Amino acid sequence: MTRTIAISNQKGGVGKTTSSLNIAASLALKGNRVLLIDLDPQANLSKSCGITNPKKHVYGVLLKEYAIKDTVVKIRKNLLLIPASKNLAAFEQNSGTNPDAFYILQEELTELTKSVSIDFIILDCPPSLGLLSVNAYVAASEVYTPLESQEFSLDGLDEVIKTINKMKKRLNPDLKLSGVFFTRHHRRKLISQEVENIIQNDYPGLLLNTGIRECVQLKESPSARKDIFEYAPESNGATDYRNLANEIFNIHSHV
Amino acid sequence: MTRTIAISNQKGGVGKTTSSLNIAASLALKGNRVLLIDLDPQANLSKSCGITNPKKHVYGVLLKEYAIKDTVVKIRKNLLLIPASKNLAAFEQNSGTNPDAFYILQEELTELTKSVSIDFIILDCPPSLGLLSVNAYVAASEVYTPLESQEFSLDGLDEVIKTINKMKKRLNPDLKLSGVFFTRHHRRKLISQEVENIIQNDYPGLLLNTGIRECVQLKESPSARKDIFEYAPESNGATDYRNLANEIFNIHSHV
Ligand SMILES: Nc1ncnc2c1ncn2[C@@H]1O[C@H](COP(=O)(O)OP(=O)(O)OP(=O)(O)O)[C@@H](O)[C@H]1O
Ligand SMILES: Nc1ncnc2c1ncn2[C@@H]1O[C@H](COP(=O)(O)OP(=O)(O)OP(=O)(O)O)[C@@H](O)[C@H]1O
Ligand SMILES: [Mg+2]
Ligand SMILES: [Mg+2]
Repeated sequence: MTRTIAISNQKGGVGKTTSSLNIAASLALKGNRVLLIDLDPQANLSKSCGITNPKKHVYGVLLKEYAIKDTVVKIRKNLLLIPASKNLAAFEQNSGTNPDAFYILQEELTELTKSVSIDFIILDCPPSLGLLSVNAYVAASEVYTPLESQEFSLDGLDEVIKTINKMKKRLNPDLKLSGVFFTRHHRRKLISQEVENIIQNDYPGLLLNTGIRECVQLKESPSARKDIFEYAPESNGATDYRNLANEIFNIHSHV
Repeated sequence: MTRTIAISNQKGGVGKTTSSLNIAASLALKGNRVLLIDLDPQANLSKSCGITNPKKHVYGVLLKEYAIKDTVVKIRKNLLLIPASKNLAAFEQNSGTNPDAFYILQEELTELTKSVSIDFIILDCPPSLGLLSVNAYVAASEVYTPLESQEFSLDGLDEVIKTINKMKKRLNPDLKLSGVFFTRHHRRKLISQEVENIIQNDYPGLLLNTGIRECVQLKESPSARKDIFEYAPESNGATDYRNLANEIFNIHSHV
């Protein structure tokens, strides 16, 4: 039974890519077969895995130019990647009055998982609400939203919730915002605690227990083309993402 | 002679708003008359100044519903703000095939500075390349781009340079990328030094001397509706933004 997870927040630079890679890497290290999909034309996830200018990529899949199977790259044991490329931006700009266009990713993934055994699909989403995000929200059953522990990130959360409710109503009744988690967190700081209180008040049960602390090795590891567990296994970043991956693994309320 | 400065980077969450507010506040503290303009529908700058749901705002100005003078709010001594509102997003979505629409902000500001003495106009730009950014690039003569000291921010810089060259060629020959500066910087870290070397190699003279270090008080101060100099005058954030404002003040090569 494949769990399809979207890591999504329309705000930029909040840790979607860092979280996608390291949650996936942690799940893979625990023996799960994980497929990462880079849905961002910026292709940061792909570059973090050492894939630049791929011949075959997720854009070609969305245009139905070739089979999704042809795009899958093995990153390491148990960890596969479907990379993005710059031209993916063209798909995003498509104004999408054709509702078939919302379902392409879901259909391709359903097809793929018939022949390839996959435990987790992790979708790294772009910071926008266009056709790529809609495809992610249609394909996914669970959404996890990274948030900065700062006051204005709550407005961003409201926007995510609104979007997910719309998607749920119109396109994918199985979609659920399964959790939100802090990134670049300073746990003992007053601002973090205030934001934490507000979320726990307004959305009981939504905030995951694990917060990802500010950790410079998380910023460095993409340059080494490594996830945090290879790059700095003793760092706070490794500890936090291991705990976060465990927490997500153990969430069964997504059914 | 008013210097009109755009703080711009199409990447999200890199410190545009934090920099706009604190550069402006520092210049104001030194006795300059500064006008801040919030050009982001997210309106984080306006909220940081305690302005939510303004009756008159920059969207109304761009629609020519009322005079720009009617929107100006005094934040503190020497510091004025033209706030944004959520409906500003409607202006952004305008596909802008009407070239007059690119010049509205410039014309309104030219009009304003005839009757109001202003030394610096600071434009806080949104993380996108739409009609709002174009208006900023047409109105401004100097662009400063905050960058994360991480490898992938260099791709973002290339994109900024491409965009500015296009604007310069087609719409505003006076536009110049006057400098880039690191934000959330960890100075002694290897990754920061590597990125620094690459920028200094590829774009000699572009990187400003001042980098803004990671400083949690910069993240907290908006919740207090204060700039860093009021909130935490002894912090690294205050020191760094004071130095950055001085460096920008002393740049005369923008002419
Ligand atoms: N916990 C952390 N500690 C330190 N740096 C971090 C942390 N999380 C993310 N970063 C850094 O913050 C920046 C933004 O992170 P990331 O690219 O993961 O965000 P994103 O939400 O995917 O951005 P985008 O919206 O552009 O896709 C990167 O430079 C990254 O290395
Ligand atoms: N030097 C710093 N130290 C610590 N936190 C910082 C620093 N600079 C910015 N931040 C925090 O990073 C987040 C993003 O900053 P900011 O809102 O200024 O970026 P932005 O580029 O304006 O984002 P957007 O693209 O959404 O407009 C905020 O939570 C802010 O408080
Ligand atoms: Mg990303
Ligand atoms: Mg901003």
